Amino acid sequence: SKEKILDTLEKVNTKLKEIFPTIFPGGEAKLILTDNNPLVAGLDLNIKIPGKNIRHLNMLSGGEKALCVIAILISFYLVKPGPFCILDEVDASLDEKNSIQFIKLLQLIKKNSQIIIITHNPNIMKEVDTLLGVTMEEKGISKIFTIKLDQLVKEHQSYQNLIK
Amino acid sequence: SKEKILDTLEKVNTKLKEIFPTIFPGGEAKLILTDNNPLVAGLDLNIKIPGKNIRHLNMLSGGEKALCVIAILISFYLVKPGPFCILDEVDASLDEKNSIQFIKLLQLIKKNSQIIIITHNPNIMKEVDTLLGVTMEEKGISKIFTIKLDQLVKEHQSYQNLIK
Amino acid sequence: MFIKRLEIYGFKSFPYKVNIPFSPGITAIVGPNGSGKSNILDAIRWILGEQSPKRLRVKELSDLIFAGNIQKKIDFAEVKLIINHDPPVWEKFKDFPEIIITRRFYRNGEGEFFINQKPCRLKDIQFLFLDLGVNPQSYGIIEQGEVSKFLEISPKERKIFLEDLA
Amino acid sequence: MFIKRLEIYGFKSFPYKVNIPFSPGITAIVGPNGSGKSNILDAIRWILGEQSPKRLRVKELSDLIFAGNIQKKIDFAEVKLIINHDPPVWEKFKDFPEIIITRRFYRNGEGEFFINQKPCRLKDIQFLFLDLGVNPQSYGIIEQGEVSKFLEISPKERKIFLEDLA
Ligand SMILES: Nc1ncnc2c1ncn2[C@@H]1O[C@H](COP(=O)(O)OP(=O)(O)OP(=O)(O)O)[C@@H](O)[C@H]1O
Ligand SMILES: Nc1ncnc2c1ncn2[C@@H]1O[C@H](COP(=O)(O)OP(=O)(O)OP(=O)(O)O)[C@@H](O)[C@H]1O
Ligand SMILES: [Mg+2]
Ligand SMILES: [Mg+2]
Repeated sequence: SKEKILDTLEKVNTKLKEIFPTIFPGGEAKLILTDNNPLVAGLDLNIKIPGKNIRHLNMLSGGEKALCVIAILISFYLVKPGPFCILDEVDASLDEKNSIQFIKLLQLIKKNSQIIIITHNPNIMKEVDTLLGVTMEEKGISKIFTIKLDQLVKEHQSYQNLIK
Repeated sequence: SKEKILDTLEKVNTKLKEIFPTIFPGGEAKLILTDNNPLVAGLDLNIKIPGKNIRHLNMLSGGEKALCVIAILISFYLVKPGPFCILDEVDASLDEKNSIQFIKLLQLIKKNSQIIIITHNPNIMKEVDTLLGVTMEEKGISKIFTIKLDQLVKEHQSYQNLIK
Repeated sequence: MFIKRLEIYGFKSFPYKVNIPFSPGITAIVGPNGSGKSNILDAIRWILGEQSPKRLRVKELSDLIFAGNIQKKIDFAEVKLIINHDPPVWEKFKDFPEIIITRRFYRNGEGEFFINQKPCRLKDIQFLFLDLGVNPQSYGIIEQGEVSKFLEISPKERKIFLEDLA
Repeated sequence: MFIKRLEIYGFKSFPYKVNIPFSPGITAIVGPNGSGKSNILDAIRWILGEQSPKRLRVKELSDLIFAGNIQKKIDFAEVKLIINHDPPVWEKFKDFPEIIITRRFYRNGEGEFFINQKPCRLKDIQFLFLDLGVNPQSYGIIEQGEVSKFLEISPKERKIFLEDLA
């Protein structure tokens, strides 16, 4: 119904106002309907990042696009926590600082939603509750094992700094 | 001309036979023409990875696809070294072991071709000849500076293990 | 409500039954390239009702069944989703502290669906999750390489996510 | 032959002239998200003759000119590619140990091209690199997010890369 969509949109934008500046300091993002009638309208995203003149979303860098989507996703989950959230290497294009910020945002929604994340990023691995390893020791056959952080560090050189 | 295409294809496949197994142990890859007449044919890729039954390329994982393309690229450059090769975050989906293998393959072609690579991966940064930093200290304005590895390590916690 | 564990047998690169435990908080799945991580997400989307071969990264649905080389013949693919249902969310299943959803697919193309061991239709599973705004394409499930999709689709398509939320 | 340096002025996020030195071996470009790394690759592809706004990630070519907020008015975008040409590769320029290729674009839509300060046409620059099998779309230039493109395009399109090589 019309009122429901408008009400939900308002709530999401309130959260987005809070979340977006934690990723883009001084930035603003707003979801807007492309038509007065919410039933036929589309949904657009308006962004402001200080010093940047974003005329259309394609001007954003690879990492900036991923960060915008993450900010919207978190805002949606803060408005209505779905039972679970499953993310497959959404952090692949993020730099170190933004991947640390990303896992902090996930902590905001983990109270009400289960999160499953697939990643190669050590900065993310060290902040999660459970680590699941997948291997193909036998060629072509996947096996699962639960791993402790210190075991992971032993196996990979670039995880040395995982030890807190 | 026909002979030229066939001859080049043969050379590339010889190199691919050598390169592909360094990424997929025991694997084989071959580029084949889809028609007897090289002038109208397309180019297909046949791969074998032990224990895996690859019926079509879409079954490959995100990282496996990137690794196949890298193997083909290196084979091309070994057959005919172009003046330069510019790669923008092609390592984003690679795990630690494969990103180290990737930079080793780049070393194979750097004698005859200049390589410029954009990356967030510390395993790659520590093996290159020159590091160029790009920053936006002033909002919206890109500046360039050359960096030394030890300076980079100071700024980023996950680069601690860069020090050889 | 959360996923307690997932059991996979004969689906993609899992010829032997595996049991995958999840935490109610944040679980990270890690491992080398090509080891089978995204196949686990495919298994979850499949049990939530995904029917498109392209979105499951196969040519035909029969490619979902393990196709590698082992002695044993694998005749079907099966995925079980074990959900914690305490406190209850679905009125219909309020007496079940745990709910097991099963999907099976045979080489001859037939599929079977079960909720708590009772045969049902795919629609029943899809309706169950629809109440919660969960479906294989919902905004909370992002496939590998698709993170920027939300920005690249049309405004009309984007609005569907807002409607899911409302 | 290799790229000694690149000079960028007024192009995308570079309002002030910057000089970017490259090594003849391997140069890594690093920096935070959105800092301007891919813009450098866009500058190189633009000077090699790229004409498609979509492939330069803009709506219209005028978006290539710096559009941020600074006092100074930026009227044009200019990129210079300084190439080491010792030993010589191009017969025509065998007496030049260094070759400077310049491309400029004004807000009114006009473009200017120079090779060693002499005006030329875009075609002249494109032909120069064609001899070497280099063009904005060659197999040796892979844009962000496009690494799997070679596997996903049609066999006919893939063959073009083999022809470039032959
Ligand atoms: N029906 C099948 N039978 C056997 N193996 C299969 C089947 N379908 C897919 N596979 C294999 O699964 C592998 C891909 O797994 P997946 O995409 O889950 O990897 P991943 O762990 O996500 O890797 P990455 O980190 O590179 O994304 C492929 O190598 C493919 O051969
Ligand atoms: N004409 C222009 N004027 C000013 N800024 C521009 C212009 N065109 C693009 N930009 C800015 O450049 C930035 C993107 O830069 P770029 O894509 O090079 O980032 P990047 O360093 O590659 O980041 P990532 O690591 O996320 O890929 C955007 O924030 C965009 O606003
Ligand atoms: Mg994957
Ligand atoms: Mg980039």
